[in-house]
Amino acid sequence: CTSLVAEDTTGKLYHARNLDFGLFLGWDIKKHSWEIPEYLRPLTVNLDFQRNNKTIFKSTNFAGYVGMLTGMRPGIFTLTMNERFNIDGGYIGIIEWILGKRDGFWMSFLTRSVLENATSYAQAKDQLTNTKMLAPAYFILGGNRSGEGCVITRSRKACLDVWELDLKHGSWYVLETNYDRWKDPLFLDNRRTPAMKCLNETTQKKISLPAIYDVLSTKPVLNKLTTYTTLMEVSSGTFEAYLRDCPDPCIPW
Amino acid sequence: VAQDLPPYSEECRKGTYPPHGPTFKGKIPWYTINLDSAPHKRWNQLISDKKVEVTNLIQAIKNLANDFFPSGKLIELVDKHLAPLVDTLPFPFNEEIKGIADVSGLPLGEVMFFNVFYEIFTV
Repeated sequence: CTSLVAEDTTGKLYHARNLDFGLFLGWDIKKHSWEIPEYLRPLTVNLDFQRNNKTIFKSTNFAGYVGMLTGMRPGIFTLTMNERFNIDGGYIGIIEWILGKRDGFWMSFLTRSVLENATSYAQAKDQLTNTKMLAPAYFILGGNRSGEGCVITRSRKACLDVWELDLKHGSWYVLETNYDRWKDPLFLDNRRTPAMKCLNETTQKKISLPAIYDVLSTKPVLNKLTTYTTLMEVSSGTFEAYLRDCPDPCIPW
Repeated sequence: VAQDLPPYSEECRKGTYPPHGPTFKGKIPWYTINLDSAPHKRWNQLISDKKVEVTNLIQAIKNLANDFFPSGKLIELVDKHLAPLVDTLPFPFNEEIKGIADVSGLPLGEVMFFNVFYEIFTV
């Protein structure tokens, strides 16, 4: 996955993501594609969660999956989640759960709960930072005020890092793929450098949802695992999502 | 524009929005989920519409699992032992998953498996 939060020169915040999933889960030789993304695309839906006929939050999701990976509480915050691979992974959390140790949150239930119940950027950040979980994850959170954007790196039990927008020092965007920011990405899977290169070329002055869609359409940020792209602008409530494909020639991840 | 082997080689794309061309596979439909309705029934409309697609995905995952464990033991484990775990999930997720299994006609353990796939996959 690739997720980013960017702020333009007027203080408007944009949040977008490519959802990539299904690595090593079956390669279709005839179609030159991974099997799981092919099955996930027809399942992809945009959801408008309402209470009293009013929108509480919006999400891009898969039918049958009750947790959330991508969502926006209009006017308040935006949230995406990227997978974090770790040897202390979710399977340990599941074993603990089966054995009766149930003090952690399932990852996608936590994001759903935050989208449903948090009423401010600060509250969402606090819950995503401090809640014990069953699996490690990266949470990418955007707010509705200048400087409100961060990447939260989580292990199962602790928050390892919160990387925030820092406009005074020129950091007008934060971008996360599937690697800790203080480490180099795997050389065979470096989506971070091309995405940053394209954002830097775009510049803060010209950043917009169409410009971000361009970044997320550039290979290898777009790759054979990319199922959908979601674009969000919290202040106007803009929420757009598109199914993606990456015909050959295209990198498999 | 070709993608060479890493390191990265493609030029930054321009003018791809509004989405079009071979990398755009289509628009995504909208559904409303009413949080005032019972958790068991919230997903009924969506699952009714996507029953075939959900079944296809879960069958694909089962096929992959059977490739790794040809004895079928893994799926047997999922069907038998994951279903009771649904009751240990927090409300309303437990009820929602049961509702999805009822409407789709899929075994509860397999719907549970799909919903906790992230936790399993992070290794």
